[in-house]
Amino acid sequence: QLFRDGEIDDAFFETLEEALITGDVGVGAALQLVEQLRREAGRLRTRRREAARELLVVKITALLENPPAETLPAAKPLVILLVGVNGSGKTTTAAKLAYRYRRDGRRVMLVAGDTFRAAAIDQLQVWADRAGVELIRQQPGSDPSAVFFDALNAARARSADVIIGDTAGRLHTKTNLMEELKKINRVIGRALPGAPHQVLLVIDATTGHNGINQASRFNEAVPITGLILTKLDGTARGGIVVGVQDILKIPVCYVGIGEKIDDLEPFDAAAFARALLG
Amino acid sequence: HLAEKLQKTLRYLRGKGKLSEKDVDLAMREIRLALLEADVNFKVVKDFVAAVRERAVGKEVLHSLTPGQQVVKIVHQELTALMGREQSRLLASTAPPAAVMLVGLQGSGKTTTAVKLAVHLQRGGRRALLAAADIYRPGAIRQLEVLSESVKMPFYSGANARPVEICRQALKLASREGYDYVILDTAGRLHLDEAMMDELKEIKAAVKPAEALLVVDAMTGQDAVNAAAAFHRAVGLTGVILTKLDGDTRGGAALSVRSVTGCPIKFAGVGEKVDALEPFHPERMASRILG
Ligand SMILES: Nc1nc2c(ncn2[C@@H]2O[C@H](COP(=O)(O)OP(=O)(O)OP(=O)(O)O)[C@@H](O)[C@H]2O)c(=O)[nH]1
Ligand SMILES: Nc1nc2c(ncn2[C@@H]2O[C@H](COP(=O)(O)OP(=O)(O)OP(=O)(O)O)[C@@H](O)[C@H]2O)c(=O)[nH]1
Ligand SMILES: [Mg+2]
Ligand SMILES: [Mg+2]
Repeated sequence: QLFRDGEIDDAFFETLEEALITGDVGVGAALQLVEQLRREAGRLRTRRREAARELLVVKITALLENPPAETLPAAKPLVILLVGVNGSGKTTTAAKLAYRYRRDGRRVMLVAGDTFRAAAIDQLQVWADRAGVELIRQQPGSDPSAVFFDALNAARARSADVIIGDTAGRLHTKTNLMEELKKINRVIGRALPGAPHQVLLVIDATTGHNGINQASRFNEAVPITGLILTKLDGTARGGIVVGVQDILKIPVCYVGIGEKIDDLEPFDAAAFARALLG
Repeated sequence: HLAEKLQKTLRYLRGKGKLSEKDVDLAMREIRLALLEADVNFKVVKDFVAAVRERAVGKEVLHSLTPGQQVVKIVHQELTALMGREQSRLLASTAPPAAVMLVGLQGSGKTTTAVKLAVHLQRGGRRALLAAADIYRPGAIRQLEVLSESVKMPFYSGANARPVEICRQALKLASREGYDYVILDTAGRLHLDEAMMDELKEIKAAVKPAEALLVVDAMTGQDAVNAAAAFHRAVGLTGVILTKLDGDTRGGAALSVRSVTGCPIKFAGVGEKVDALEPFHPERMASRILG
């Protein structure tokens, strides 16, 4: 009922701002989007709310639309690294991705790059078994860079098509942990030039403005090639990915919509934009 | 920084005696933006700003302060008052052991916090049993077991039992062994999941916990009120623990959760190690939110 058809007035724009802010788009992005919409709606002389709303959906969709798929030959093996703050859903998502690639007929391997957190390797092992893929792992407490170095060599020897690496959760404010991530990235590149081909930042859909800091700081440490928005099956609308586009053009690749192994979907910008506005 | 922003907005007011409605309107716009940027819930901000506005209009500006500083002082006081008093004690039971139930959304920090609480209790001379009631998440039981072992805390997990039964058995064991507390680590769940929310109600009815604590990630945005309200309705919370405060999130979720549940925020998780638990400081949180 936010967009029941009618005249466009200040109250209408305020309800739009509220929808965006409560969707966690971020105050800056929300105000900017509505300001742009005011001008555009004015230029187009649209007087109907429905038309203005549609304009906003189109705007947000355009912001989030993924660039066309690369026409470069796919790297072999394709190396994907999952990174992000604590509890965002990296381990579960690593398994979901592995399962997805395996269902597509690829030869997939998972790497237990979280050698720090209690039972992190056990957790990923259960998932790897469910996904039907092999997990490359070492003792808890091992140096994650060493784990990745050995894993890449092992995976190549076994002709894996896709290698998916899970890493430990880390707050972007912890310099030593961000240094560790840089080292993992360097070491992977040394083991296989060009790798990691994808570094995906896993963000919880309930995240507020901090998601912008996360994207910015993680990207400073290792170039982030894509975002994965998890827990979109909850009530949070995950608008923070819009806020992130304000400072970094990082496409959203997938969304996590549950705790089961097939609860991963490719990102649909238009559907997301529509749901965001409620 | 809010005080500076307000000072820029109100700089023409230098030397005025009282804050007029117009002065306050200008200031409230900045306050509102600051709180929204800090992730305080939209509706909570609206109510808060209205309350502060009321207190600020006609207020005498102290000689030692600029009008901007005067407004910030009122906001800070109001925010601190809303955060509640410092209350970082776990309620005990008249008939020990007292059960402490940890609940919350997926990944908020419950399992880690369970062990932190046990360590905290031990420092206060109380013995706690850690019970693994999350039978769903792969490796969850093992995670609690490893953490418990790392601090030599007693640990209980049921063999092939449902969570309600695990909690009942844990309580029985704790009673036999003379523990003061049983800390129940439950599975992360969505408040939308009726079956899982029913499970929490069942556990609560079975163990009659002295504490039902909502564990909330401090980076949570606008959605904090939805989850908090739902968990409170389902379980009847007695307190909140805010985790991952060692990051750079402003933590406005604290104000949102507090206003919608009325529960005290008892502790702050400030790191991944099992000793990274602090009493929640309302005044410090108020400053952090204001930026
Ligand atoms: N509802 C829902 N829960 C999810 C989703 N993705 C992950 N989870 C849950 O979120 C919790 C945390 O997931 P993990 O995969 O352990 O997160 P993580 O980022 O690896 O955590 P750390 O390694 O500790 O930093 C688990 O309970 C998962 O089941 C999702 O898309 N929807
Ligand atoms: N930096 C930091 N990390 C924390 C804190 N509390 C928990 N964590 C981390 O957050 C992640 C999730 O913690 P868990 O204890 O597994 O969360 P949970 O609520 O039990 O997760 P589910 O059982 O899947 O719902 C882990 O990587 C923890 O180490 C904290 O206060 N600070
Ligand atoms: Mg993990
Ligand atoms: Mg847990």
